[in-house]
Amino acid sequence: MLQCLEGVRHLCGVLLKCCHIDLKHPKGLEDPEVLARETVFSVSEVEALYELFKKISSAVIDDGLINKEEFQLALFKTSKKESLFADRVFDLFDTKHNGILGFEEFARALSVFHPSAAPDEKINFSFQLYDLKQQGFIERQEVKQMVVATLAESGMNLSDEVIESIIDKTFEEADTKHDGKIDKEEWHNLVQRHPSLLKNMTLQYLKDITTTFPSFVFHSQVADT
Amino acid sequence: PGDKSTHQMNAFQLIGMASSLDLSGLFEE
Repeated sequence: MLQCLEGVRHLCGVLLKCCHIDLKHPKGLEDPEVLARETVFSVSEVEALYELFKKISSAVIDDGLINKEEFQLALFKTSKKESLFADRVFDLFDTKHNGILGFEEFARALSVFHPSAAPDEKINFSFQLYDLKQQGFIERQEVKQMVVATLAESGMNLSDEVIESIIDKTFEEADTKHDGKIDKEEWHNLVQRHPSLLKNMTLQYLKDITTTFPSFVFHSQVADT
Repeated sequence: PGDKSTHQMNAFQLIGMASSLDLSGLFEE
């Protein structure tokens, strides 16, 4: 009996210890240096980005994680707006596929949008954005779905005939292998011919993140080099 | 160019123009 009580006390102790550790090191900014090494951000930028992350992740539930509602709220200042693109972007950020974004997922994904990120990273991300079914190629039906959804979201009106003709012309240009789909190589070539297709893939804000969130210096754990 | 009519755009340019895919909202108050 005494041994049993001793066991329970030990278990409680371990649990309390775990809770204490969690409180001392809230999940999120565990090792800014690792993230800085593996992304285009400096340590200071990672820490400033964490200030943004804390703001967004506490908007609805203050749990140190960003759910889809908080992501939409930050993007559009309303969680009511329906956006196929915002959904796609969230899903691509959510590399653990658990419906929520941790800081690491958030920072790694935003790194692609940094002005200094490699163009190939931006091209690959944009390809994934349009590859709705994640089959490794963009199908005509996926393009149509995106065109129809984005036109509806923006209140633009184009007849089905016009949409079909735009998609026909797009595939004539992009689908150089004539197999009815756009693969990564064809997408790469199309983007080279039309660099404007990547215009939403660069966020100038990321260059000034440390001045936008100067409060990171109060929480900084590491001296930047 | 910004004044390109929708008929001259390819589907992806049209999507880019019509969609609200602009993550800068994340940084704005």
